[in-house]
Amino acid sequence: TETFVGHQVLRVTPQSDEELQKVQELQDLEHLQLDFWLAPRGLGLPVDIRVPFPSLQAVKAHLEASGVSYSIMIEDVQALLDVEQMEMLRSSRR
Amino acid sequence: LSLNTDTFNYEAYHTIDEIYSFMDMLVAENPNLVSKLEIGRSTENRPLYVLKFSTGGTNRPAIWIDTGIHSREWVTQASGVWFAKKIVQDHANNEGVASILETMDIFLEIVTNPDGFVFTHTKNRMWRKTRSKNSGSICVGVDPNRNWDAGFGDAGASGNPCTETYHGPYPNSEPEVKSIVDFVKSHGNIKAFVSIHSYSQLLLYPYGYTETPAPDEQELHELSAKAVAALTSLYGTKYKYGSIITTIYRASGSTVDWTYNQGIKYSFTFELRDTGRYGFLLPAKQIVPTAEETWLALKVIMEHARDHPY
Repeated sequence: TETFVGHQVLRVTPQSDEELQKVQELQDLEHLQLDFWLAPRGLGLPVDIRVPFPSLQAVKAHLEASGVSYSIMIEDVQALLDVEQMEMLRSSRR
Repeated sequence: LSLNTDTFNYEAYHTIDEIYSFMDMLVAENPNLVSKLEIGRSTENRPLYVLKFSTGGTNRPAIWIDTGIHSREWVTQASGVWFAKKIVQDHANNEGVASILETMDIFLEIVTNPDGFVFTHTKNRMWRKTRSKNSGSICVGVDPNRNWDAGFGDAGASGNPCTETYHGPYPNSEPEVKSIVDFVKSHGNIKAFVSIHSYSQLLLYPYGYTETPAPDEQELHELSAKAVAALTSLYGTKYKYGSIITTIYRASGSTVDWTYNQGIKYSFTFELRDTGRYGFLLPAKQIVPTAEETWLALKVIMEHARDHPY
């Protein structure tokens, strides 16, 4: 089973064309193995990116270097998955 | 496992076996209303089941609802289960959609992408696509919402099998898509088609592959406004609505663009909760509220389809 330990979901809300372009550039960086939960859509609209742990530093550096602010929507994806799994087990036992 | 659909836990996520077992129970409990059709088989040979809700008649005008075409969007399959039970309850109590069932049938495909759904439970919770092999690539799967014959392969889908929006080698290459295409064509009397996704709280209508407005745009827009108002009335959940291309982005080969081009005027796609706190990992306690509010919007669309025959 693929684990998502240390993966984070970052939220970026581009406020200018430059910021939008910086986020779009990430889509082309295939080696980072980013998963765009919400793809870039336009100015003021959130972009949610699941970032594998090994790519976190590179992605954050890319955004920070360009002055693009972001927030961490999900701190550790695996932690949420564990909760989900536990709830399912509890529910099936019930 | 629950023994009947009254004791089934609607506030939890379930495996495919549990959902298929739920469907069998629902059919067994309501033989005069619900039947289960197998419209095809998936890439990995899983049955593609559709629940038919009908009070009789032959080839009545019908409403189609599908959930779970993107397998990781678990709140959609879970909502589909809730919808199925709700239709039965409304019929029994002669309320809600009971009046719709007097003249129309409802078809509900709860697990539209079963291979992907099983994969999300066993190997990769974040899997979105089908599980078909791609010749010449190590990457697996096609985005079943880019695989329809409506602007297929144009901008708004990817030709790279390793991306999440890979459109596939040709239109309807995915059996999960082809089975619905064949069903819709052979039925010939589907009047409303609603495909349900998550997340981002949107109600969308065609088109996604072109900026040309749909000929019925004004009516679809007004109907969307009513549906969204009904949805929001329950818990205050905020939705946006509009055409796919103007509200989110260009998307080619999508489901409802194809259905609309087939003459199904009331073609819509939903994006359910949330707006980004949990994404695809929506807590199970939000399943029922999500389904309840969505149902109000669905009912508006279904009633409009009933009251505006074409």
